[in-house]
Amino acid sequence: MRLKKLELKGFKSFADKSVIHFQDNITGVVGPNGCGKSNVVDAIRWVLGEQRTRSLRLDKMDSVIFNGTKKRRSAGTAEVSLTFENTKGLLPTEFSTVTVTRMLYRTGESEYRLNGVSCRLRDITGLLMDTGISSDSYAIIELGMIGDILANKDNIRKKLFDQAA
Amino acid sequence: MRLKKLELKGFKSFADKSVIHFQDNITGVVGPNGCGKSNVVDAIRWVLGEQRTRSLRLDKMDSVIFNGTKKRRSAGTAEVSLTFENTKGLLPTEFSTVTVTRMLYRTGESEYRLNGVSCRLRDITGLLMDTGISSDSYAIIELGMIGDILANKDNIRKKLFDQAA
Amino acid sequence: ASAMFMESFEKARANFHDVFRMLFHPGDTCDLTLSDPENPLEADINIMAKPKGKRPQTIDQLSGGEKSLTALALIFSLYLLKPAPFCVLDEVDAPLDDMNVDKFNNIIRKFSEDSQFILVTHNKNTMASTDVIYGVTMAEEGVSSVVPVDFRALRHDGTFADIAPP
Amino acid sequence: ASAMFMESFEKARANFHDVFRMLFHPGDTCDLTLSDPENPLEADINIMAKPKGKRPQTIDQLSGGEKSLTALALIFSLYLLKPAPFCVLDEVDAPLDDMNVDKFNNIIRKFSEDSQFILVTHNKNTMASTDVIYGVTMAEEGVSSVVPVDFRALRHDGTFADIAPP
Ligand SMILES: Nc1ncnc2c1ncn2[C@@H]1O[C@H](COP(=O)(O)OP(=O)(O)OP(=O)(O)O)[C@@H](O)[C@H]1O
Ligand SMILES: Nc1ncnc2c1ncn2[C@@H]1O[C@H](COP(=O)(O)OP(=O)(O)OP(=O)(O)O)[C@@H](O)[C@H]1O
Ligand SMILES: [Mg+2]
Ligand SMILES: [Mg+2]
Repeated sequence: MRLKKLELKGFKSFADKSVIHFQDNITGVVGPNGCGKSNVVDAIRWVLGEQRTRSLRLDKMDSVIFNGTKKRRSAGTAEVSLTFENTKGLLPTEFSTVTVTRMLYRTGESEYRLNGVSCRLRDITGLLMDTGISSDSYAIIELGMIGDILANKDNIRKKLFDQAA
Repeated sequence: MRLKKLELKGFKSFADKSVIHFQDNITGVVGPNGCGKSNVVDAIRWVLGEQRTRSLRLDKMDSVIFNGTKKRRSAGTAEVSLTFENTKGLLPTEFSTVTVTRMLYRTGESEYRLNGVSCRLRDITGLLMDTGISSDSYAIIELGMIGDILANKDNIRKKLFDQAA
Repeated sequence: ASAMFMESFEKARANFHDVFRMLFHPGDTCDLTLSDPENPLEADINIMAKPKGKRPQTIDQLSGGEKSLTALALIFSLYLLKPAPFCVLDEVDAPLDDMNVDKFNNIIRKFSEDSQFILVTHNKNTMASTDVIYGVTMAEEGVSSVVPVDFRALRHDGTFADIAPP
Repeated sequence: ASAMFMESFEKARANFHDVFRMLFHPGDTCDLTLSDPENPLEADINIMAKPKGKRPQTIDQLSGGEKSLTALALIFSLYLLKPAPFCVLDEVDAPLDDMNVDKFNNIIRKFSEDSQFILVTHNKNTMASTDVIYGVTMAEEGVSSVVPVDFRALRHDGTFADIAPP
């Protein structure tokens, strides 16, 4: 199963629609401090169903919506889509390409879609269940987690082990 | 008041006597992971009287003594000396050069010296009192403290402010 | 359930021995153990790591970079238990010196035959080890956008010479 | 005592405005405030930081590098209140991109007219900004020793071509 692309619009600092193609084996994401790299990582977690605002560096969920600048109004919606190629038929669906989409409106309404069709979060997590892909996967690691693993904060070593086992 | 040199022997990974000259305005300390750079910073804190083992990354104080390798026996003593030039007569002493020394024996005995003469820790802290130099100074900063300042852990911002004010 | 746990744990432990010695040195001492082997499902996972001739009593006595490399060895050991289709690593190379960054990237290159890796980084050696690079930029204040980047076009200041997207 | 505290605090606050804008951008919004101005000796010190056009509600919403730079601005503000004879900074430049590392080193160079600085670093730009470099090495396993280093002699792998000590 391979990634194809990530699309963001209105998500954190990505006010306008942005696309990152993830077709290669090793993709680098670079840029100055504060330009939005970790926001890309947050977007991947979020579209996979992350509900814990702390893991997304937020105090409340609607903080993921672009909140405006001196010259731009805030957005009304945050939308992220992650597209996979269903190589090896790992995903239990007849589609060869699968797009997972999550949207949040400033009103608080939430929407999930699979290949453009409205669905529930559990449909998405159910689809991804045996692939090793989840929002709290041992495969999404940032620098702060290194310290947590060393201190074994909240028994994180056991939690990561249980996901991989 | 200017630094002249730091001498370490038997302190953490510095089994043999080592000298670093600090005569310049900006001195860089470089080397691979685990080679001993932060141990140099610990040595400066320690010779200025640091008693909190946690700030020195230890569980107990005798862990500062070189604890041996596969090919070397552990040391019996840790000794660090820091030498200053008493420019501007900032230090209340007639000496133009002041050397502060701290030793710890594996038996647990401790020794402090000023210019080679045995003294008490309070003589050293008394001498350095108004210079802004102390083991918990706002002027000795490592990467972990950056996180503590951001989280304001144990009200560190107030503690650092009080030292500088 | 306990038996299944122990089977996976023993595999992770064997992986840890291999990966640790790839990231540190062949023959280094390391181990993953359970705080309570009688009660595996409740026990804590303990790490023991002694690089090259050193004798730290706990991993707390290792240097900043050595600790990070040890944590990465654990993460990679778990990854090898069940390779995820993709892994995202956000600036985990920051505490590593040049030699350790190269070891880190070599091990990723090896794993990238089976999984895709996304590496967020400021490190030039890591950038040189990728297949493609995307630059994130805030040309407009406070608004992020993405451009593909030619590694050779990365300027000294971390901004990018603009490249026409493919 | 309360009046003395407020006098120092106002000086630190003014320093913070200056230093923050040196490390970030002129015209950026920032402030140091007390959680309880009526009770300054007991109050917490709060930091407000809004780089270039951004509108983060708390400093927690800033990026890793932006947070580190903000903390450094606070440290330098306190330093300016009462410049210590020497400052030791251990790898505080690790989270910073190239441009911010240069700003960090420029401000240190400025302060080094009054105080000595000791910078532990892995960063090549920081090394280039020093007056002299000491290399720490473990030629013998587990045993540290010190050698003076010529910056040009630093090899790619972070080890040193040996230089005869002066
Ligand atoms: N909802 C939002 N609307 C607009 N901007 C936001 C929002 N949430 C976060 N940001 C901005 O995004 C920026 C953080 O981006 P991010 O953490 O991705 O940086 P980064 O590229 O990882 O930087 P570093 O190299 O320092 O880690 C912050 O400056 C923050 O103000
Ligand atoms: N009492 C001791 N005896 C011998 N070795 C010790 C002692 N205390 C610490 N060490 C060793 O010193 C090493 C740590 O050195 P230090 O923290 O100074 O590294 P560093 O150069 O700062 O590395 P990094 O770049 O990763 O931060 C560890 O490997 C540790 O085992
Ligand atoms: Mg980041
Ligand atoms: Mg260190």
